[in-house]
Amino acid sequence: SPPKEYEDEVTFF
Amino acid sequence: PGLLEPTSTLVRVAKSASTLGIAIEGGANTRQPLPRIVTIQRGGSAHNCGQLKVGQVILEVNGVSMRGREHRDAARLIAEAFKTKERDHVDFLVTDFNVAL
Repeated sequence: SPPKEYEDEVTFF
Repeated sequence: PGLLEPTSTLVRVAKSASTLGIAIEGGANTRQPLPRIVTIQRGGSAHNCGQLKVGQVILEVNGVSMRGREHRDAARLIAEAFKTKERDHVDFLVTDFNVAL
């Protein structure tokens, strides 16, 4: 399963 | 046979505002392996362009594939594409289907 720390990463530009 | 063919669309976003005005989520090694647009801010370049939509998946930026790029790497490429003075636009290849082509 995917690494937890990446799951909800959102970047605004 | 009988499966939907994912279609991709090339969208050219002119740098018409001081910000691109989108937010993305996902990237390699997440549940969303290609970056997906989650927000389009009013007044930003993307909103002014009128062709990008929330939910679209970004396949390429200026011809560079997003496949295999983790979130920060994909985000860096998009930020650099908007920042560079070499072009007055950013080309996005997007798909409305949430799949990796």
